[in-house]
Amino acid sequence: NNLNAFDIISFSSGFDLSGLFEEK
Amino acid sequence: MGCYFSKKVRKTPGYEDPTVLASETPFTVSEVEALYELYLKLSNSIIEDGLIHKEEFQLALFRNENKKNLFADRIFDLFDVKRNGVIEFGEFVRSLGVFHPNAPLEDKIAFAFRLYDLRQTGYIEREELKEMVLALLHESDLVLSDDMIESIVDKTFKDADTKDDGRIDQDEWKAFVSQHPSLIKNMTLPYLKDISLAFPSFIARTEVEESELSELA
Repeated sequence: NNLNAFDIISFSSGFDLSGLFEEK
Repeated sequence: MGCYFSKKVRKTPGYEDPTVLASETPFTVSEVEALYELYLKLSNSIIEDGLIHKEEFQLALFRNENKKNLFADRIFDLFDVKRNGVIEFGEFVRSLGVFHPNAPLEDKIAFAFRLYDLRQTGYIEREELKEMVLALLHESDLVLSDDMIESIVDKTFKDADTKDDGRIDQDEWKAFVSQHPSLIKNMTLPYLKDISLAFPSFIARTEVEESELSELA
C-alpha cells in the first residue's frame, strides 16, 4: 500500500482550524 | 498617523500593539485588528477574562467545549507559547501567522514537526506516529486492522527515517516533506490571506488608517 501515516493523520478534525473563523 | 486602534476597544490582559505584531507576522495592521475582534469573541466565549482557554478553543473548533482531540490539544499547547494554560493575543496572532499562505515554508515545516513530536523529545518516534494514527482512527469511521496500521507506520518510518535510527529528526522531516508537500497542507489557512475582507464584520468595528483603506479599495 502507498498510504502515508502522516497523510492519514492529517484527516483529523483537530487540524481544521477553520472553526475559529466562523461567526458564532 | 491615524488612530488605528480605537480607545473604545477593550484591551485584553495579553494585548500587544498591532503595529508590532504586523511587523513580525505576514499580517497587515488592519488584519491584526480584525484578528483582535475575533480574539475578543473567542476569549470571552466561556470565561470572560479576555484570554483563550482550552475549552474556548475546543468550543470554537468543534462547537463542543468538552470534545477531546489529540491534535487540537497539541495545537493549543503550541499556541500557548508561555505555557500558562491560556492563549494570549500576541501568541494567537504570531501562531496564526505561521498558517498564513505567505508565511515561510520553513516555519510551517518546523511547526508541523513540533506538532507531531508529541513528547517534545526533538524527534518524531515510531510510537508517537502510531499513537497519532490510532487517535485519528478513533475519531473517524475509518477501520484498519492492527496489521495494516503496523504496515503503514513501518513503511512511513522506513521512508522518512533515512538515518535508520528509529526516530525522525528535523532534517529527515524536512527532506520527507519536500518529497511529500501534501504533508503540510494543513499548515496553510486560505482564510488568512485577507482576513479583513473575508470577515468584514470584524473589520467594520475597528478603525483603520485611511491609507490602508485605500489599499483595499
